[in-house]
Parts: sequence; structure tokens; C-alpha cells
Amino acid sequence: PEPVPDHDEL
Amino acid sequence: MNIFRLFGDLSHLAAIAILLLKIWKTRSCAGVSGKTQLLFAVCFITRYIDLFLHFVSLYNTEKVMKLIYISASVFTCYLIFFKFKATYDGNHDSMRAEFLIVPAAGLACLINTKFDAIEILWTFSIYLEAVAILPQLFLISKTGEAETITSHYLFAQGSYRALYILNWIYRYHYESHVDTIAIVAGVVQTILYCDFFYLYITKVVKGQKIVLPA
Repeated sequence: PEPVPDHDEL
Repeated sequence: MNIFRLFGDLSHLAAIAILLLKIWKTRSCAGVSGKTQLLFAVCFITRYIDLFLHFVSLYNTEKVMKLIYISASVFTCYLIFFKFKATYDGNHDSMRAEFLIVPAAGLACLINTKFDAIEILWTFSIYLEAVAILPQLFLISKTGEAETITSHYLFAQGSYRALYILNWIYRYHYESHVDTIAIVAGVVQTILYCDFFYLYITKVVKGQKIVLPA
């Protein structure tokens, strides 16, 4: 499965 | 982490602190939109839902910052709707928040990176944050003025996302990192502050108060 985007910002 | 994102987060923290101090010191939330603060609290809770799902030890500043944002915004709502409720200007805080929440939720279901519960909640929080300041700007346009301290709050709040745009340009250029949904919503959010920024820079900086032609 395509990776869920890691929203690494607040 | 880059300088733009660092100053963006600091500006956001400053905005939250300025508003809390204003309400606490003056023991009044006159001129403050409770709806905007509610919407911000909803944004933080839906965006940082992972804190509640799998609580990882507070080992890094990001977790601490998320908890600060959530607790500060909930505490601000408590001050507005409970402690200093008598000073809440409900008549002028009359923009229908549903007109912001429903489209943001609908759009989050239509345009998202992945149709996954957490991802849709994150997308909803991004779309909602873009328009969450509208009740506050609406209230100022209704009352025709903004206290100087409230103007500083708005300036810090608007600057935070403007700095994030510079952060996204930086990350695109150096890390080829792109989060299209956050960028588009962030640009819309910053555009909504433009006329306030103009008033702030032409008036408040010179020590005048913002008075809109009623």
C-alpha cells in the first residue's frame, strides 16, 4: 500500500 | 527544521500567549471571537489526534508543543465561554461557524491524500484552519475596531502561516518536500490576512488603533 504521508509539521 | 518553520512556530506560540495574557490581564474577552478560538481548538484536536491514540512518552519537543497548543486553546475557550462569559461579545461574534466546518469536512472527504480516517481528520484540520480566523475578522468588521493587543495577536497569528509558506519554499528547494494540501490551504489562510496586515503595518506600527470605516 502506498505510504500515508508523514505530516511532520505542527 | 529550518529558520522559517522555527519562527513560524514561535510566532504561533506568541499569538496564543498574547491572547491568553490579554484575556487574563484585562479579565475580559471583549473584541475576541469565541468561535474562532473554538475552531482553532477543533483544528488542534483533529490534527494531533495521534497524541490520544498511541500516547508515546513526551520525549520530543514536537509532542510537548502539540500538548501546549491543545491545552492552551482549550483553556482560552474555557476563559471565553465560562470564566469571562459576561464579557463575551456574542452579538457581534455572529458568523455561522457551521458555514466553515461543513465545507471543510466535505472538502476533506473529497480532496485528500488518502481516504483514511486519520488522514481525513488531518486534512479537515488543515482546511478548517485556513478559514478559522474569519469569525474574528468578521467580528472586527462588525465592531469597527480592534484593541491594539488584539491586533498584535492577529499579526502573530497571520505571520505564523506566512512564515510556513517560506518554510515550504525552503523545503521544496532543499528537501524536495511538497505537501500540496497544506501549501494551498496555507496560502489561502495567509491571503485572508492581507488587508489586516495592511492596516496593521500602516496604523498599529505608528501607534494608532485600527478603526474600520463602520
